[in-house]
Amino acid sequence: GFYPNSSAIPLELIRNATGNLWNSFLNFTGCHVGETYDGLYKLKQYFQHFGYIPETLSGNFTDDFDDILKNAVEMYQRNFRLNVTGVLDELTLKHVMIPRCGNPDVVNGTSTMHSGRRTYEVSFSGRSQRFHAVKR
Amino acid sequence: YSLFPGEPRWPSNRRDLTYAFDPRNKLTEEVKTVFSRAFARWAQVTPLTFTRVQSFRTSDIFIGFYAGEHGDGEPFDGPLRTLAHAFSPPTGHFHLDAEENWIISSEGGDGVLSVTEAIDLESVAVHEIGHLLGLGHSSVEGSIMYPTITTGMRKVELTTNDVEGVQYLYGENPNLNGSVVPPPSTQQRDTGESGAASRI
Repeated sequence: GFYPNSSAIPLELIRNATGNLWNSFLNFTGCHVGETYDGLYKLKQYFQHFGYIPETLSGNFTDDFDDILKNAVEMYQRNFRLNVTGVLDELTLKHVMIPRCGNPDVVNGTSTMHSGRRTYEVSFSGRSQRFHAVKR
Repeated sequence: YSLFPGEPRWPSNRRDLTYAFDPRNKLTEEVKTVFSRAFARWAQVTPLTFTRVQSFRTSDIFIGFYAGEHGDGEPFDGPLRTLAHAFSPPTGHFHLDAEENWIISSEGGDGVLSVTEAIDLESVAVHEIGHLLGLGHSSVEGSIMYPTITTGMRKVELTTNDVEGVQYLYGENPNLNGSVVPPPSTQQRDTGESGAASRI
């Protein structure tokens, strides 16, 4: 629905918007590799949806906090400039809960968010030789 | 800023782009005007132009609000969580979750997070248009192309990070006389009046 401001939103719509599935991810605060946690497969599905776990892996995940999830958490933390620990700390999970764009952050296993690099092709006239230079 | 793999962009002979809305949505003029404002922000810094047309089938960009599964294998998920997605050039598809509580005023709501379940439509539109033009997500938190948006928050001004990215793809707006300087991409930008919710 479309509203001129948030106070115009009917209360019952507000109520049914609060049951945000992603809020339940906060229950995984402190979870780390090597353990098994009830319902963790949902968080793996989240990370796969946004590209942090390869599409090639089938979507029926276990609740094991395995290396695949640890790598995904670390890449997520790196992308969003959080502490890169691989552990599901509260700050990371609070970030995961924020509404967002559906486009993936990671494409074909490569995070593009940190690239920031631009490649210049510089040609020195007369020598038709091309050099690649990278701006950091 | 980042780009889609292969750096796809609208070809040089297609820079005057048209956009249309899915007629099934029966959107009001007020809602459509939010998108006009959003497109104008990108037009201001590039040689691109965006014109709204009636024909949803022949426009360059197709905009629609859908709930759940809507044919592209990326179903929406109800209020909050995933808000919208858009495809890289020259595909032109721009989909938004019909089940969100969208704030359409040009002020983007009251700015106070009394209702955390509301989303500023223009903020999301400016972000997704960045994808339609070829930009990926940016890790700079204050930028428009940062993947997340705090509910109740309005973020519609292009930052230097966004402008640098889109001008890498298309160059500058030849008519831009430099009087408009985008704000820097700083973390403070996202605090708004209330600020607390976005200072995680």
